[in-house]
Order: sequence, then C-alpha cells, then structure tokens
Amino acid sequence: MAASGFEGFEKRLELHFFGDDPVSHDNMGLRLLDLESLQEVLNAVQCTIVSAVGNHYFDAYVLSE
Amino acid sequence: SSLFVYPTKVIIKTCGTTQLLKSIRPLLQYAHDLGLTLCECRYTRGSFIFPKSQPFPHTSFKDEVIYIEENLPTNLCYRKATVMPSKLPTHSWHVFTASDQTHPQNMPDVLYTMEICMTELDRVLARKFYLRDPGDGKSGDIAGKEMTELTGIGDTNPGAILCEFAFDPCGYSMNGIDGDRYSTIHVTPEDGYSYASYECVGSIYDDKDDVVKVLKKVVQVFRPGTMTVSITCTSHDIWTRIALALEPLGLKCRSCVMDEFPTAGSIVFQLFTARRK
Repeated sequence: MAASGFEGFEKRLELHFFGDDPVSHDNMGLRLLDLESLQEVLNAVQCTIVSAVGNHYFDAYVLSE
Repeated sequence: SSLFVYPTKVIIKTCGTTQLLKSIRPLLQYAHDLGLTLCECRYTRGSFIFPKSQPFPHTSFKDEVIYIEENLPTNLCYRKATVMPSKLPTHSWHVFTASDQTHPQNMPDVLYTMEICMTELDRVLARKFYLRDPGDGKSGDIAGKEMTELTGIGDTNPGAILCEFAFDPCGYSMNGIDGDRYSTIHVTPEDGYSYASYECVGSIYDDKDDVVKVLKKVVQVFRPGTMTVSITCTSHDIWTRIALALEPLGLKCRSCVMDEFPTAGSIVFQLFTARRK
C-alpha cells in the first residue's frame, strides 16, 4: 500500500433520485444536506472533506484519502 | 477522493481502503428525509492494485454486488453486474447498474461520462505531485494550487473553477466545475505503483476536438505506460474518437470491449499501452 494511504484505482458510486415535488426548496434537493449530514455519510466511508467549491448547479468536495 | 452533490444526483469516488459502499444506506436515508426516492445506481471501478488490502465489502466484486443489492430498494429491479476484461488481467472494468421501471432515461442522451485510469506514470512528471517541502505547514489548498500551476493540469478545462488539494508528502486531488459539468483528477505518484485518474462529463454535441484536446493534455501531464478509458453513453459512438486521439500520442489500443446496461446505455472499455513498452 502506498505510504500516502492511496491505493490507486478508485471506487465510484453514482446515485440518481426523483421526487414528487422536484422544485421544492428552490430545486436544491440533496444540496440542502448540511455539512454535518454529509460528514456523517463520509464517516461510513472513512473520508473527510478537505476542500469545497460550488456553483448554481452543484457542489463539489475534495475528500481525504 | 471526491464528492459531487447535485439536487437529484450524488457521485462519490474514493480510493485507498475506503469503504465507499457503506455510504449507500445513509445517503438513501437522507434522501428519503428530503422526499427523494432512488431510481438509479451505478458502481464502477478498475482492478485494485492491492486487492488483499481492501476491507469488506470491497473484498471481491461478488461481495460488492451482494452488498449493494442488499442495500438497494426493490423498485430498482433492472440490475446487471459485469466484469469487462481487457488484454491485461490487471486491468478489468467492474460495473454494476440498477434502475427502476418508471425512469428509463434518467441520463439525457446527449451526455457521456469518461473515466480514465492511468498507471506507470512518467517518473519525472510524477515527481511534480510531491510536496517540495513536506511538513512546512503550508495548507493543502495552497500547495494544491501550486501543483496545478506547475503541472499545467488545469489546462484540461481552462474555463472551469478549480478546487484542489495536495497531500503530505505526496498525492493530489482536483475537482473542476464548469456550469453543470464536473471533472476530477486524482494522483498517487509513488514509484512502483503510480496512478492517476481523470474523469469528466461531456456532450455528444461538443466540438469533436474537445475530447481530443482533453486527452492530449492528460497524456502530456502524466505520460502513462498503461491507460484505460471507459465511456458511458446512452446512444453515441463517442468512444471511436478515443483511439483516434491517443494513437498519435504514442498509445496503442490493445483491446476494446462493449456492453449494454439498463438505463446507463452502453459502456465501452478500452485499454491502451505506450508503444515504448
């Protein structure tokens, strides 16, 4: 295993959702999840957020590991 | 590793010994709380370099598929799991997809996803992804921006807003956001098991030269000995442009396999190796 903890080849998961009222909450949907909730998801994966950026369409996070 | 959160879509990509699939259950619960229901799931990965180091459920592709299926709702009834081979047994593409009945076209026809995995990076170029002065207290964000400039990696998409991070003592991750499209790069530069990945979303209506320019820049930055390219697209032959772009750069196509998946469309997996090999 690399000293940095990186294995190399990543695992990639993509999930799509739908809702009865997709325009609710200004069409933010999953973007309404706060950092605490996202971190709880990432705890299960064993990652943390180290950097973030977002625009009108989506949010992007760089994670540890 | 990277996470992208859209209003109705999440993409999470992690390396190392992370337990990515354990995110499914909490993600579904949070989505449910927001009134959202899962309609499609895709899981992809290459062949691990250190498979015995992977924790459950990543101990084998079979274990991964069982774990995913146990955590998916029953409405995702169209399921398929496949290992797409290449000429090299160390480079196979593992794919699982699941979708429901009512949303057969979740992904617009015009979009494709390109996932590039590179090994045996050029040693001199890979050194650029080491911190110059490890332990000097510089933040990973600032060091990451320096690496972006030093390597020219930001030129893969000059119009994107970048968010990057350099790890101590080495390693680099970068996300690019450009309108509703993302791109992401991850680098493990250690000699002997060096690795880099590049992933982006494109449209079949983009200029034909766009994908060529991206591939050319990626190859220039890493000079990989081996490179795989996976293209997911519902209805287009965008994959045919890949070999045309890479062969003039000294990378020869050694194998090409295609498979069809419910909703996701076709996935084409190509293996290239440097002619110097």
